[in-house]
Order: sequence, then structure tokens, then C-alpha cells
Amino acid sequence: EQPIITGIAMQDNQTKFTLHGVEDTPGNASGILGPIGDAGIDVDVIVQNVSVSGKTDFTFTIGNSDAKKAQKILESNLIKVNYDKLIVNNEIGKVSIVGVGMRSQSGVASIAFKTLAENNINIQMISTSEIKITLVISLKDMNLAVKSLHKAFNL
Amino acid sequence: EQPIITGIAMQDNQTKFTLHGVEDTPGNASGILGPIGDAGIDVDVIVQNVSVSGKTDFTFTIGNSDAKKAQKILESNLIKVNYDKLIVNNEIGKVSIVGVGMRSQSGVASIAFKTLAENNINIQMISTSEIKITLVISLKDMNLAVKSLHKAFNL
Ligand SMILES: C[C@@H](O)[C@H](N)C(=O)O
Ligand SMILES: C[C@@H](O)[C@H](N)C(=O)O
Repeated sequence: EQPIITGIAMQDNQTKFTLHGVEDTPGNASGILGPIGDAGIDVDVIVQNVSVSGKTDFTFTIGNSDAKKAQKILESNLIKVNYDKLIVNNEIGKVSIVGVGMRSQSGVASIAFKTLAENNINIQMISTSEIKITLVISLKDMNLAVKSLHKAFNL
Repeated sequence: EQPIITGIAMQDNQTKFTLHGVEDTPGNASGILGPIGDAGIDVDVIVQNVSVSGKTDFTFTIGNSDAKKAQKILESNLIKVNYDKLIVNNEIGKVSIVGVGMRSQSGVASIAFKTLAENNINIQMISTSEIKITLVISLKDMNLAVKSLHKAFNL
């Protein structure tokens, strides 16, 4: 099945929260997102990779307008969730390659990664699905990223 | 916009590769996926979280039948990509909550996380999009995960 790229989407008004060093045991993902959701905060990207030493990082992005509220919750309203450090970054941009049939994404993802590498743009986060390859990069790199990806995918 | 959950998808024939301690500098994501893609290996989930100390983990899943080939490439065919350790795990299962309008995912993700937590199922990896919340868990937890998620979402 040949992937069809339909567009490059971008978002530059988000804040990324990383709970660094969350214990990788049942209940912590729920313990973090529960209070955030209860406060009516919409969450966009959620990324968590595997733990290598019993601890992992739990990262999510939200709109800038909810950032203060979210920070307060994470710093004082979590129940039974331990983490080492909270990292907040609003100098991020989200760029997504949107398409269909990206089931075997290696080809499309490879082109995207290569394009950014050639433009010396660092990829901070990656999260993929059959219809979307989502990349979080530095806000300052956004224009160049979107422009070069459009060119790379003939859009 | 109210999210509509259309189903719980599962996959139990994948192998997860984690390159632990990849330098978080431009070119490494491309350096890893390029050779994998060139070998005709289809990649399913790709997850990379932020680096906290200049290094990060790059994880992807592929079908079990490609695992031997992928391992060989990662151990000897990468060019200019340094990493500390390669972690291979085929005792994993992928369970996804599929729907539409999960733009504000906190509600749906919260229910999913809570359901697994209540069943003492550890969530190893998380990757989300508007149409899919993808969770990687232990293979042995798959049946219970799928059953309890069906119940939680009234499917
Ligand atoms: C880190 C967090 O996701 C944990 N593994 C959990 O299942 O809740
Ligand atoms: C780790 C890897 O993703 C790196 N940041 C890159 O841009 O290629």
C-alpha cells in the first residue's frame, strides 16, 4: 500500500510538560492524567517511552492558555505519583506529516527525519500512527521545518 | 466535541527495539530509520521522548518476522549513530483505543490509564493521536487489557 501524504500540519502555541523519572509501575499514568483531565485541560500529544532503570519520562503537550493551571496541578495536586523533576518548555513547535496508508512508515518517516537532519533541525519527540507522524521540535526551527517538509513531499 | 470510541485494536506479534542513550543531535533519527527502511522493514510505532541529559531513547516496533534482520542492522549497519545499549523485547503487546474526536484526549486517555491501573497492568509505552491512543504492555497482560478496556468503553 503506497502512502499518500496529504499535508504538513503545524502548531506553535503549545507547552510541553515532562515528568522526568516517574516510577514505571501501574497507576502513575492514570495518576498524572486524571487530575489534568478533571481540571478540564485538553491534552494533545502524550508520549512515554520504555523505562530502562525502573523509571521513565511521561510527556504531554497542552495549549499555552492552560499551562499555568497544569503546572500548579503537577506541582501540588498529584496523588501518589512520584517523579524526580518537572520540565516545562513552551519554546516548542509541533509539526506533523499527515497522510493515509502510512502503515509501513519507515519510508515516510525516513524522508521526514532525513529532511530535518539535512536542515540541522533537532527532533525532540516522535510519536507516530498510520495517519500521522508527529514531531516536536524547537519553535525557532518551525518555519524551516514546515518549508523543507513541504518540499520533500512535493506539497 | 465528544469523542466516539469505535473499538479496541490489538497486536501481539511485534518486537520492540529500544536504542537506549542515543545522542540527541540532528541526524540520529534518520541514521537509525534509514537503514531499517532501506532493508524493506515495515515500522509500526515509533516513540521518542525528550532528552534530559543530552541523550534519549529511540524505540520502534516491527513485526516479529523482521526482528532478526532488524537486530543485525542495528548492531552493525548504522553509520555515525552512537547509542549505549540495544534493548530487544518480543514479549510485548500493542493495544489501541481507536476513535474519532479524541482531540482533547485527557478524558479518553484517563479512562484507559485508570482501567489498566485498576487491573494492575503496567503501561510500558504511550503514543497518542486524535484517532488512536496506543499503549504497549506486556504480552501476558493483553487478554485482560483488551477485556477490561472493552468493558470500560461499553464496547
Ligand atoms: C509510567 C506509567 O505509565 C506507568 N508505567 C503506569 O502504568 O501507569
Ligand atoms: C534522537 C534523534 O531523534 C535526534 N534528536 C535527531 O534529530 O535525529
